[in-house]
Amino acid sequence: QNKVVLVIHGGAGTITPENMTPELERVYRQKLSEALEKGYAVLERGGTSLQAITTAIQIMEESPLFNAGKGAVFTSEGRNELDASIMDGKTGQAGAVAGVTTIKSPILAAQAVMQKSPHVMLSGTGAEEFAKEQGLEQVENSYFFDQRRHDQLKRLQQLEQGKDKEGSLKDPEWGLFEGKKFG
Amino acid sequence: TVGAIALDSQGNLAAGTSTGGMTNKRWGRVGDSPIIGAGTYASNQSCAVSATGHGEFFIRNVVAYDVAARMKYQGLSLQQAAEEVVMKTLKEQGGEGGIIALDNKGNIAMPFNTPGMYRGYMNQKGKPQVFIFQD
Repeated sequence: QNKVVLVIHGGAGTITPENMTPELERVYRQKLSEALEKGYAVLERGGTSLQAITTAIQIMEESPLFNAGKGAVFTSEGRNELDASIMDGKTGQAGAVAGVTTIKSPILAAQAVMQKSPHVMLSGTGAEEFAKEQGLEQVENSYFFDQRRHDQLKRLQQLEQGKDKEGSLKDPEWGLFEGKKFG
Repeated sequence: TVGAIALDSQGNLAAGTSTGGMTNKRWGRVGDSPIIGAGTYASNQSCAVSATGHGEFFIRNVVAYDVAARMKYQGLSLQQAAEEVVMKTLKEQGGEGGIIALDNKGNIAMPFNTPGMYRGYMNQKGKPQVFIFQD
């Protein structure tokens, strides 16, 4: 068997020891390790690289710790809109979805676009209709709701309107936002 | 944003990225995550890449494909190509973020120009290696 490797990321930004509690750090490390172990197990069993990455990504999509799937950030209208893409290095085939709101696992939707349609990217309600036809699990948009993310949106909107005079951006919690780009 | 890249026992690479975009976004804004070549790319002839960060910069610089192209056309190693794109090209333009990259020999690069990036890898040593800060 050739060498098998899995690499993952869960976002980048203003993440420093100063704005991370030991407990939160432990939880992040635990979830990243779980994604690596489950994805790598697929490779060890002889599974494909596509199967390994979708396994690892789904674990992170289902965790509110990361800005993807459950726990994704909110749009200005207060709902979650998700994007995902996938590419197969062997065939050069690729698939993507953008602005979807009711597909439980966007990465599986991107994979379905790649493998079961002649297209590369589908967006919005059309992508959702396609995913439904493919039998992918649908959820209410509220499935992705996370209180911490919702509070972040409200605080950002207050800041924009000049109503947050306490300087919320100095709060350590804000440091966990990705580069303060709020994504 | 989350992402994963892998090399399987058949020598095949794959890359995937999934995201919620950015907080308070309007007008149907789309970042780099669903854009093939910007936030995600894979070719067995070069590498697999998944990106995270300030999407507009990653789109303008076609970051994921740029790493592969530097390997293919300039003969750079994975590490050289990834470092040049993230720590030079992207940073010079004010683009913040990072990538994970993996070549067909199993070499790994995880450069980022922000204070931290949640990241990790697992290989034949059989134990997950996880990093968060600039360590």
